[in-house]
Amino acid sequence: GSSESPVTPEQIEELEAILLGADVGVQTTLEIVGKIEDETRGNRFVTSHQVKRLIREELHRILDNSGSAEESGNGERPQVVFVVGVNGVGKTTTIGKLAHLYKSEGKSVSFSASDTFRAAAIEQICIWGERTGCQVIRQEQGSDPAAVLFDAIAASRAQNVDVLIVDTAGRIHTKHNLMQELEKMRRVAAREIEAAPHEIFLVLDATTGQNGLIQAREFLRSSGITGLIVTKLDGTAKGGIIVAITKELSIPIRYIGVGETVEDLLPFDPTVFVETIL
Amino acid sequence: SLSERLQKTLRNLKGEGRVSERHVQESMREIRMALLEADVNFKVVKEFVAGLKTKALGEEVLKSLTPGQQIVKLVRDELVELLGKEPSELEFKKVPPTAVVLVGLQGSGKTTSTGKLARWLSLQGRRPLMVSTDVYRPAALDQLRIIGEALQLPVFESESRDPVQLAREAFTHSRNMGFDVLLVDTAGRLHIDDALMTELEQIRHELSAEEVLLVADAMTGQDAVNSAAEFNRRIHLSGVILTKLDGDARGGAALSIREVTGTPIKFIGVGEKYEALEVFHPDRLAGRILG
Ligand SMILES: Nc1nc2c(ncn2[C@@H]2O[C@H](COP(=O)(O)OP(=O)(O)OP(=O)(O)O)[C@@H](O)[C@H]2O)c(=O)[nH]1
Ligand SMILES: Nc1nc2c(ncn2[C@@H]2O[C@H](COP(=O)(O)OP(=O)(O)OP(=O)(O)O)[C@@H](O)[C@H]2O)c(=O)[nH]1
Ligand SMILES: [Mg+2]
Ligand SMILES: [Mg+2]
Repeated sequence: GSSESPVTPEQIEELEAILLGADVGVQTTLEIVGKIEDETRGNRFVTSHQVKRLIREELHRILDNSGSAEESGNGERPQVVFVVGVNGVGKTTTIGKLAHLYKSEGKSVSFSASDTFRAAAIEQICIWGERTGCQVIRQEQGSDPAAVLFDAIAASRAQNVDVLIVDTAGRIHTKHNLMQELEKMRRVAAREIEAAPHEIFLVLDATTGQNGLIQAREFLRSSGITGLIVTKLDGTAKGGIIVAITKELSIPIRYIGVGETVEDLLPFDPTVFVETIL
Repeated sequence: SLSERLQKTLRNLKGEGRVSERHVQESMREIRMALLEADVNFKVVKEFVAGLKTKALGEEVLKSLTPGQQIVKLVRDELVELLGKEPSELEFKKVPPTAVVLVGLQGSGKTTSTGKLARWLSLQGRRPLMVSTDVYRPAALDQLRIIGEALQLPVFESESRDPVQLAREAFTHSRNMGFDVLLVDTAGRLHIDDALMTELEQIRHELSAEEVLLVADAMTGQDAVNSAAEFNRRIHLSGVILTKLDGDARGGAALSIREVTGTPIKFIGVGEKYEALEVFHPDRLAGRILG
C-alpha cells in the first residue's frame, strides 16, 4: 500500500483474499484497493469494518446499473432471443428456464434447435420443449444452424408466437469460423425481422476465471451481446469476473442460474451478489 | 509475456550493479501478478512465490550475468516440477476389466471425454466398454449412445435408472464379455451436494475403481481448489483430465488442482472432436500459464 494510507498490509491482504478469491481479478482488485487507499488518506487508521463498507460501496458503484435495463420488447412478433457462449456453460438449460419464465408472464414461446453439431443437443432441447410446453423447430444433426433458425422464424411468425429462443452450439471465441457462423445467424434473423435478434444473451459459468472477460469482449465484438446470464451460482464460485466485465464493457447482467431445474433462474440482484462476495 | 516483463523489471534496476534482494522482490511481484492473471489460486500463488523467492535468493541468480533469464528458468522449472515432471499414465488392473470413472462439475466435458478415452484406448488395442450413469440430465443417455455410434464403440445400456445399479450391471457385463476397460460417465454434480457426492462414493465402491478421473474445465478460476479438494476428499482421485485447452484460458487451475490434491494431470482436451485428446505434458502447460 502507499505510504500515507492508513490501510495496513494485513487489511490489504484480507481485502485481496476476498476480491481475488471471488475471481474479481488482479487489475480490478488493484483498482479497488487503490480507491480505498485514496478515500482513507489522511485518516489515522481505518477499521476492518470501514474497509468492508468501502469495498461494498465500490462494488455497488460498478454493478448497480447492470441489472436495470428492461428487456427491449418492441411489439414485433416473435421477439428473437439468441443464447450464446462457450461450451458447457448452461445455455440449453437456461433456455428451458427462460421459457418457463416467459410463459409465466403469459407469453407463448418456441425454440430453434440451432445446435446441430453436438451429440444429442437436439434431443436435449426437445426435452426442455416438452417440459415447458414449447414447440421446437428442428432439423437433423449436422444441418445448417442458420437454416434451422430461418425455419423457426417462419414457423413462429406463422403461429404468432411471442418469443423465439434460439439455442446455439457452444463455441470457443478463438475459433473464427464458429464466430462467423454466429454472425451469419444474426444476419439471417435481422433480414427476416427488423431489429432481430432483439436479445443476445451471453451465458457465463460462475466458475470461470479471467477468461470470462475475454469471452465477453470477443462475443461483444463479434456479434454483439445485449445481456449476460451467469450460471451455477448455486456452487461455491462467486462469479466475480462480472465485476471486471461490467467495469470494462457495461453489458447489463440480466439473470443468474442457481440450479438445474426449470425454476432455478433469478433476476440479477446486485445487493445479493455483493453480499455473497463479502 | 512473463519473461519480457521480468527483463524489463530487472533492466530498470540495472543501475545498481549486480542483482540484489530488492530486484528479486520486484521479480516476485511480477511473477505473482502473472500467476494470478493466469487463474492460479491466490493461496497457491502465495506459497509458490514464497518458495521461489528462497531459491531466487540463491547463488545461481545473485551471481548471474543474466539474472532475468535465470529467474524465468527458475520459475519454469518450479512450475514443471509442481505440475508433475513427467507424463503420468492410466493404470490398468492385472485382471481385467479396469474401471475408469469420470467425475466433475456440471458441463466440464465428462461425457465427451468418455468418448475420447474410449477411442484412445481402442487405438491402443484395448477393448473399452462405455456406460453412462447420468440418469438426471435430459438426453444424457442418448448423448453417450450417439457418441458410441459415431465411434463404433460399444455402450452398455440397461432398463435400470439407478446409477449405482447401472454401474454394477455394466461391470458384471464387462467382466463376462471380456472387455479390458469399463469407462463410467457420471452426472455433473456440485462438490457441496452431499447426496450426489455420496452416490459417487457408492459408484466408486461398487466398481472398486482403479482410476477416478476429475474432468476439469481449463477456464476455471479460483474455485478450482474448492471443488477439486472436495472431490478428492470424498472419493480419492487418481488423475485429472483438463478440458477445453483449445481455448485461450491460461489454465492456472491446473496448478491449483495439482497443488491441492497431489493428483497427476493425465490428459488434456483440445477440442470437441473425439480425436482431440492428448497426453499431458507439464512443460507445455507451464509455458502457457506463464504467458
Ligand atoms: N448447478 C447448476 N448446474 C447448471 C446450471 N445451469 C446449467 N447447469 C448444468 O450444466 C450442465 C451443462 O448445461 P447445458 O445447458 O447442457 O450447457 P450448454 O452451454 O448448453 O452446453 P453445450 O451446448 O454443450 O455448449 C448441465 O449438467 C446442466 O444441468 C446452474 O445454474 N446450476
Ligand atoms: N472446445 C472444447 N469443447 C469441449 C472439450 N471437451 C468437451 N467440450 C464441449 O463441452 C461441452 C460440455 O461437454 P459434455 O461432455 O456434455 O460435459 P459434461 O461434463 O458431460 O456435462 P454434464 O454431464 O452436464 O455435467 C460440449 O459442448 C462439448 O463438446 C474440449 O476439450 N474443447
Ligand atoms: Mg447446449
Ligand atoms: Mg455429461
